Amino acid sequence: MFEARLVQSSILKKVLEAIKDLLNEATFDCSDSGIQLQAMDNSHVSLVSMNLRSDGFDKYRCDRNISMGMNLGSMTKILKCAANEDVVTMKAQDNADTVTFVFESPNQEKVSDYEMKLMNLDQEHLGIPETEYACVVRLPAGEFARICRDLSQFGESVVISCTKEGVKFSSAGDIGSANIKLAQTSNVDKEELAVTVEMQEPVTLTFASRYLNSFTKATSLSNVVQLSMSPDVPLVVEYRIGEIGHIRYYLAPKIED
Amino acid sequence: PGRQFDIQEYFLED
Repeated sequence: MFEARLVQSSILKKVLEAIKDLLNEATFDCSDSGIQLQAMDNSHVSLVSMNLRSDGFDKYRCDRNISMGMNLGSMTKILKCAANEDVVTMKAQDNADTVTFVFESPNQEKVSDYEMKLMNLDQEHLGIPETEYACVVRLPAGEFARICRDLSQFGESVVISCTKEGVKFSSAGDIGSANIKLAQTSNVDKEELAVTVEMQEPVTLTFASRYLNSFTKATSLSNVVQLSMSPDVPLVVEYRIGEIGHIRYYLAPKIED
Repeated sequence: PGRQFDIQEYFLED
C-alpha cells in the first residue's frame, strides 16, 4: 500500500508544471524515504531529477517500493480538478496498475477521487556523481526567469560567465547581442533577493536557451535558484520545493565543433 | 553555435 497526503495540493501542481514541458511521461519511484523521479527529456539533452522526502508529507506510507509510470498530460488534467487549497492524497495498492488522487476541500465538504491508469515505462536511470562545482551562483528565481526569457529573443544559446565579481549572461543572434551582468549583492537583508557567488575558478559555458527557459517553469516553487557549473560538465539548475525536497535540472553545455 | 552533448555521455548508467 502506498499513500501520500499533502495539505498543499498546489505544491504537486507546481511540480507538474515544472516538468511537463520537458517530459511527456515519467516514473515516480516511491519508497520509504519518499518520491523520486529521474528522467531525460526526449532529446537526451537534459535530465530532470526530483525528490520529495517522505517526512515532508502530512501523511506518508509506503509498505513496498513502487514505481508508477504516469502520463504527465493525464496527470495535469487530473490535478486541474483540484483547488489550490485542497488537500491531495495519492494512493496505490502494491502491484497496482492505477493510482488514485483524492482531493478534499479544507472543510471536508467536497471529496473527489480520480483514478488514473499507470504506464509501463522503460527506466533509464543514470548515476549522477557527486561533483565539486567550480562556481555556485544563487539568485532570485524570478530574476533568472526574466533573464532567460529576455535573452532567448536574441539567440538559441546563452553564455553564462561566472567570476568572483558576479555572473554575466550573454546571447547574440541576427538582431544583435545582449549582455546582462549581475554583481554579487554586498548587503544582504533578505536571502531571497541576494545574488551570491561561491567560486573556486572562473567558468564560462554555453547552453541552449530553450532548455533554460523550460527549467524556469519551476520558478513558482522557490524564491531562489541555484546554478552550479564546472568546465565540461552539465550545469545544475536547482529549485528547492518548500521544506519537502528539490528539483534539479542538468543541462549539457554546448561545445565548439 | 556549438554542438549539443547528449547528457548520457556525462552520467553513468546505474
